[in-house]
Amino acid sequence: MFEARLLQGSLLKKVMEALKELLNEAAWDCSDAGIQLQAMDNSHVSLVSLNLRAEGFDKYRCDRNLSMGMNLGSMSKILKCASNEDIITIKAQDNADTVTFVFESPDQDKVSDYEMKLMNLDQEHLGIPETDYACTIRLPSSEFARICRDLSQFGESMVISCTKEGVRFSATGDIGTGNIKLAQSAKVDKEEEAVVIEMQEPVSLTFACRYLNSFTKATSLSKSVQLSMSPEVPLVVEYKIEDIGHVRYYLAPKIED
Amino acid sequence: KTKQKSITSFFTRK
Repeated sequence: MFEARLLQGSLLKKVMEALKELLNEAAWDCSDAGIQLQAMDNSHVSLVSLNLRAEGFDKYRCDRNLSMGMNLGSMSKILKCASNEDIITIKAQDNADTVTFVFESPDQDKVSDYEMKLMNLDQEHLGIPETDYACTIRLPSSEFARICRDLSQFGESMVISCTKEGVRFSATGDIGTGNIKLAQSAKVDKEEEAVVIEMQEPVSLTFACRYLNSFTKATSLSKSVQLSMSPEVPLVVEYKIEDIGHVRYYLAPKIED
Repeated sequence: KTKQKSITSFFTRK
């Protein structure tokens, strides 16, 4: 028996938004530690890793590990039937071929349940090596979304360059060049509005704008986002999900041919 | 000219 009840159901709705543009289907791996999902996009350029800890749920029960293959388009349709205020419970029997989503209104006067067929997915998990990144940049998530949107107009690729002074995002294309420089915040009233840079060595890498824009679908999950970079390895874009977990996106760089 | 790398060239299959 698997059962996970989330008081703040809107978080699951937001998680869905953060996944569905990149992934058509994915396996939700459930254990007593919580729910994890790891999947590559169709082109195998990026990897999404979601972690929702058991402690973050109001009620969590997982008698035996199970992997639920879900069509994210279908799951998204179902989650659209939940109100933002609803409490959401995900339920499945052991070895079941369906999963049930239960939505309760806050005052319990409306309860809906939706059963969805599970899929058999050929799972391919990748081992992500522990990396000490040369640069980590924390910035407001809305700012990052704005930068990705603005620079996408100029070209397919964006260069992210980080030095001690700040971080520069650049894109070049037929109409010209765009450069956005963000300095490390000197003094901030609110932690989540800060730009904070930790740097061991300067790094400059090129990434496809298309994927970065897809990652920013997670913006509503967190006020800030963390970018981690090292020379010639994938970028990590991490959004924390309140007290329950995180979604991380890994994006392979573009390298000089 | 830059070439898009695949994520599988950095992370190994388990």
